[in-house]
Amino acid sequence: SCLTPNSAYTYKINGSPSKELTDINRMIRQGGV
Amino acid sequence: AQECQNLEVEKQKRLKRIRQKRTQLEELILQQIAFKNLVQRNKVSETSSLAPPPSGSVIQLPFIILNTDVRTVIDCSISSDKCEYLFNFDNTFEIHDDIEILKRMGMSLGLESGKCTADNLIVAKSLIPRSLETYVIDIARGTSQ
Amino acid sequence: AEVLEQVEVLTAQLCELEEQEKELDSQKAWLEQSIKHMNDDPIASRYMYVTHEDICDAFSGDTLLAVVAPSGTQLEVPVPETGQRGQKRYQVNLRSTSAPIQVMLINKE
Repeated sequence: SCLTPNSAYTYKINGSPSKELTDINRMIRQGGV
Repeated sequence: AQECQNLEVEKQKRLKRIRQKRTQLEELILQQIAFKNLVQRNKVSETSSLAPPPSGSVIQLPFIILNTDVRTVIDCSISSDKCEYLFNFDNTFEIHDDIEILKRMGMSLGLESGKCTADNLIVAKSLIPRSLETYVIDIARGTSQ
Repeated sequence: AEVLEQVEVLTAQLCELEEQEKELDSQKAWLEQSIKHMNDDPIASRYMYVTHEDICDAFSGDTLLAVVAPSGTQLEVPVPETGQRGQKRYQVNLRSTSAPIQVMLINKE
């Protein structure tokens, strides 16, 4: 996923591939490690 | 020999790009099938119930779903124009897009999980143009990549 | 002679791969157009909805938030921070520039 300056993951509805949500879910599961 | 090596590098690059584009094409095929199936199902459902579902009971596409444990405390701030939301969770959550939900509902006929029956394969092929049939057959057989 | 032959084989393969890639590009463009047409078609798009029951059946025992937002709405998920007492704080920020966002709480019984 593209990281914004304050190290946040971003996703655009109807615009980004589903894979970016997969990355976000993995990051959340890992507690942001 | 140098030219041969350069061509080999170019060939590997092209093969990689083709694999990526084929994966994207297959995802679009699943989307097309899922959307058409959803429209078909809702049309049949409304015809049999002779009325559209109550507006508060349906969720229009596009949407995303945030799911979290029932015990999670969720704090939500909303801007006055409802164009900005900030959610705070005290536990992990997951985010799923509408295509993921349609797949879970079986709208893509099990193609994405290699569980497409022969009958469903016939339905799937009827929802896309003939030129894409070979891709659907490959996806169903799991031979696509 | 062997290397020259290899160069000829690779050149032919590259031409064939180029054709494959062009076909994939055109198939993708056609499909994207077809899906966009479905989304823009007032009749088909009226039937592009799911029921709360569909959502609940897709997940077991969770709290579910359905976010209906216009295409292009930006979702931002910062890397979770750890509070003083070691608890983690998870955040989601939604920002639309074209129309209001609707959020529904679909809680399990």
